[in-house]
Amino acid sequence: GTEDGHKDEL
Amino acid sequence: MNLFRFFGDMSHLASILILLYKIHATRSVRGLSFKTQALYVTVFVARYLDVFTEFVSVYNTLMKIFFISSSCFVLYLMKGRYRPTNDPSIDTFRVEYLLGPCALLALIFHYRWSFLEVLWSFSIFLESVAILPQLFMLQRTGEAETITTHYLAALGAYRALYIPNWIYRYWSEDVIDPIAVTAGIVQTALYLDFFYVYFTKVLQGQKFELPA
Repeated sequence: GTEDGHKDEL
Repeated sequence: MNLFRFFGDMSHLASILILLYKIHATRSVRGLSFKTQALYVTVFVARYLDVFTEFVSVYNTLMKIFFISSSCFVLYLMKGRYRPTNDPSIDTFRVEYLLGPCALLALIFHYRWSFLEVLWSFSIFLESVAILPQLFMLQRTGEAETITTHYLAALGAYRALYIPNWIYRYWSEDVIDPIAVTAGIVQTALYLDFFYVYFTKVLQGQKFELPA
């Protein structure tokens, strides 16, 4: 979600 | 995973392979900033500590392990095997001017108040400026080996490709990561000067040389 940002990105 | 991000990651992977090839082919680390490489180790270790706590995908895990191990290997090559070819006297950027402000920014801007999250923010801010010692060195010496400029171009392309990736994600998933996006835009902007010389000189077959 937005709260965690794009944590799947490197 | 969209194509922008995929090719961005591939470009990042390629940049490191080009870097290792440069060191191997010229048997030298001349023209490389140890400070920039040390900052990348800091960035990857700080950000990818979650490899032990979060599982995203096999791809994600393998890439994290690759970036941590390859960046550490480059440091070893610079301070170990190819140490005699490293010239610290031209690598004079003061990294404390980067580390301090990035730590402060991470304490102010983060998504959650936890050790790993603040460390994650720190790594995002630090990555955005980690190339500065290298660009400063280039500016100072006024020239670079062509292979080194290909390394920098691939690294810059990786950052540039993340921007359309974020636009695409905003449009398709309706998610935005303000910390990563802001730092990413700053990071890409730092390459503009370099890209100008790269496109107008190196890709036209000339040597990378800055006007005196």
